[in-house]
Amino acid sequence: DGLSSPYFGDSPLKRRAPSFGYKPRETVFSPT
Amino acid sequence: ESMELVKDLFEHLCGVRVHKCYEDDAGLWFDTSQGSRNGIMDYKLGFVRSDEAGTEVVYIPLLKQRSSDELKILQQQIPSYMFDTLSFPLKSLPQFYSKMARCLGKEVRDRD
Amino acid sequence: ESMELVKDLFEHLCGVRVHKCYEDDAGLWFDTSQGSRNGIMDYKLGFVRSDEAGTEVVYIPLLKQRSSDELKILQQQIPSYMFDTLSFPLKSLPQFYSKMARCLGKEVRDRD
Repeated sequence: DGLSSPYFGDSPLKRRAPSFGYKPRETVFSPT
Repeated sequence: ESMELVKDLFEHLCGVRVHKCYEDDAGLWFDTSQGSRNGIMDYKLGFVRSDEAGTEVVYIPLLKQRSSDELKILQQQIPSYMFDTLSFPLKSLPQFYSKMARCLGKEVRDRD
Repeated sequence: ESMELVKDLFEHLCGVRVHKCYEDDAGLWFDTSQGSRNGIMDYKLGFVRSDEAGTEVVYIPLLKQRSSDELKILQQQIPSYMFDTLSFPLKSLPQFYSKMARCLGKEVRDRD
């Protein structure tokens, strides 16, 4: 679902964004 | 440099996730979730500037979305005063964080 | 939403400042400073993916820029193994953070 990162795996706290009324954001990797 | 990468680091390093930060005429606000598998608290942290007292921190716990089971566990983990809005000076912010981290780290046997 | 505001929050809330985050073929890196007025440690945190072992964290203390006085104080605060590069599993990252926070929070009387 784009919410877990290849480095950190799942981030449970990230999934709580809906408690504040918005969708959790995907981790986008900027080209380094 | 991606904002989400920095937020991922802080979630896994310090057990805190900032979902969003925004400013209004009262001050600067952060929508925050803190905790681990034992317990999680959602709250707003506000930073209100005042000339005489320096920056005041406002803590507003968000409980409406929580299930009664979650609240039962939180009530065994954190002191009752942390279920209400609190305000304290900026210099006490690290104590607030570690107090919340210690409380939410407590293992709670589910009674029933 | 400004990256600097989020970084400011984490510096005041958790005593950690991320200066920079970047990715190379080895993995994802964060240039970090942690501590408070009692003592500050600069280090790199690397996150190296490996299929079998999951993500490994690499901790590289940065000491070259530190004065001998600062190093003397740090040597009284943190254990010697934290002056060397360490690697540990991702799940131990919160313990690393709180260990470092506890050590750097120690008041150290300046000997001389």
